Amino acid sequence: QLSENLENVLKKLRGRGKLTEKNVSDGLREVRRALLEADVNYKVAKEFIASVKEKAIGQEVLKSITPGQQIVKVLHDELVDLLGLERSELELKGSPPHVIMVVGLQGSGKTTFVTKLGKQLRDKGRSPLLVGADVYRPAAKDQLKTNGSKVDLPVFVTEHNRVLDICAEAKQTARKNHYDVLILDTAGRLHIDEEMMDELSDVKQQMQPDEILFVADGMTGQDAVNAASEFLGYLDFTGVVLTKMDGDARGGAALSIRSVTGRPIKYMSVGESMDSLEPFYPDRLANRILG
Amino acid sequence: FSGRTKLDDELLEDLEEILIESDLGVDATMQLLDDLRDRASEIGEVDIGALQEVLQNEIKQLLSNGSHAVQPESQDGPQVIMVVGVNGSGKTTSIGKLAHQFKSKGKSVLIAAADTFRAAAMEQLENWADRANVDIIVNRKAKDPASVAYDAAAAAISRDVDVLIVDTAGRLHTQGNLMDELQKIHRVLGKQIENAPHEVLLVLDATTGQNAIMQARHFQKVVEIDGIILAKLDGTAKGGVVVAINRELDMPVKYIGVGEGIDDLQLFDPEQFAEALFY
Ligand SMILES: Nc1nc2c(ncn2[C@@H]2O[C@H](COP(=O)(O)OP(=O)(O)OP(=O)(O)O)[C@@H](O)[C@H]2O)c(=O)[nH]1
Ligand SMILES: Nc1nc2c(ncn2[C@@H]2O[C@H](COP(=O)(O)OP(=O)(O)OP(=O)(O)O)[C@@H](O)[C@H]2O)c(=O)[nH]1
Ligand SMILES: [Mg+2]
Ligand SMILES: [Mg+2]
Repeated sequence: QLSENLENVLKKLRGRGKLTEKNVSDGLREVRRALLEADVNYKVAKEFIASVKEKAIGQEVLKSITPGQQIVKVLHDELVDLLGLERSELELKGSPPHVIMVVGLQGSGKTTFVTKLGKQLRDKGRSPLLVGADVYRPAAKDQLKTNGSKVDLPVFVTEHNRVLDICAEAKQTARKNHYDVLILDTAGRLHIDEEMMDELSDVKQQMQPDEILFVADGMTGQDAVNAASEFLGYLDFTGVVLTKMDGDARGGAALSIRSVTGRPIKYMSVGESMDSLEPFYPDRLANRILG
Repeated sequence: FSGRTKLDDELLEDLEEILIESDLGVDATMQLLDDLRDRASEIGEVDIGALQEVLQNEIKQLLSNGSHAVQPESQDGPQVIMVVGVNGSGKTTSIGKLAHQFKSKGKSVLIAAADTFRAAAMEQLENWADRANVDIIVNRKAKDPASVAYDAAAAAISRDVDVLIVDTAGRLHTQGNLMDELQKIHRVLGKQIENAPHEVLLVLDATTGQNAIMQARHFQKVVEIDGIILAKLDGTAKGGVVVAINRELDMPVKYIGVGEGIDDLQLFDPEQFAEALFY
């Protein structure tokens, strides 16, 4: 599954007995390069390689494989472990209406994801209401309304542009019409835009969401750690969604985000159509990142 | 003592970290640091400030390969600009900004809503056309973007506009049929107006990592890309991947997007960009 180059380099490592520090250092140098080329953050890659090195050195070399292949095995297992061994489900506890808040940078795929998630929840027997809380982007409300009608889901929008009121009114509507999940579509924003980040904190405080999902573009590069940690600082989000994974981006941002926030990756968006939403499989992503 | 250090491993590692974290990528970073190592051995002892300056200059040179503005006056007839890129990169917003810029320079501008696919794409562009105070060709019933491009080109000629800007749907470079569609739009424009599109601009999201190189390569294969609009540079991402793209494909950055407002489009400045990598 590894890229040709990485596979060959690692195959060349010879040795008997135990994995030496030299075996491991040589092998990991190539692996570090592969991680960086896959967009894993520099510091995250450094830390990760160090922990793999520690685990690998001194291990008895297994009979059937080369030291290089063994390093890969340790690496792969560590990666899967870090990405999240367990499948992480959506947690909607307490009494309805439940609230799921969807946040992230501009253009990451939130509005599309909100619709997909609504459809999935409806297909599982719930009664979702999509809420258009993006009052900034031109035609954002139209976009959500159109999406909603495509999958036959109700969408709540208002004439006015007061975000907190929109959320409050949506909740009233949900109670009145027995919708049991509210999915809040928020405007894309920069993590360094204090005013906009405060708006999200206010929404969180008012709506007390069961889940706050950070939607990240799967092709994000080194900057993934910055946005993720800022959003975590303001909102302590509960899960991550990676989008546009139907492309050929390696997805190293996932490792970076997971590493700095510790939050589980809950979904992978794999296309523009409303049923291209998958649960997250850590070993599939591990293979993809390693190339 | 003057507090100078030799070009040692620790110093190189610090520089490596800065460049990689700016999304320059491993190859471009290695190349630049190798050149630096050769240079430094001639210079002798150096300090990190001097090294940074050498790197900045090197990067600035790499990025100074193209004229950075799109010139409407070079055409006799409508200048046609086609805007392409992956989903959510900032195409539609950048077109609104561009239209406003040309308009405020006294040019007559027409926008074509050739994204016939995505929900509310036309409404979004209509809003921008309204804000920029320019006309827009839109067809709610159209399923084929090439037909909108066709109508827009015809309108551009009959109304004798200076600039026609064509918006296209976001698409991943890995979607063969959608890349074919882009080629078709390109062809249709060329059939209507000689040499159209005169400029094809690829919009890249500054937060994108090494995949931007793949995007540039693949889009370049289907339509000749004249330049890049690097959007969302007002965030914390540095967009260093354009250095790698330039080195490999000789594709210049023409504009940068620095916000969501209509005025938030600037001409690319290689010197400023190179300096900002080191903040
Ligand atoms: N190929 C692909 N495209 C996607 C995916 N998710 C979203 N998109 C597309 O990405 C673009 C942006 O999606 P939106 O849902 O509008 O993104 P957003 O985060 O709501 O954007 P803002 O509200 O402006 O911040 C659209 O063209 C979507 O169709 C995905 O998983 N794969
Ligand atoms: N901060 C910031 N946001 C931007 C910039 N350019 C675009 N955006 C935002 O990015 C999001 C996506 O922009 P669009 O113009 O819809 O992107 P697009 O490429 O047309 O998207 P699709 O048509 O869906 O592929 C919107 O929320 C824009 O406001 C920029 O320079 N800075
Ligand atoms: Mg949105
Ligand atoms: Mg668009």
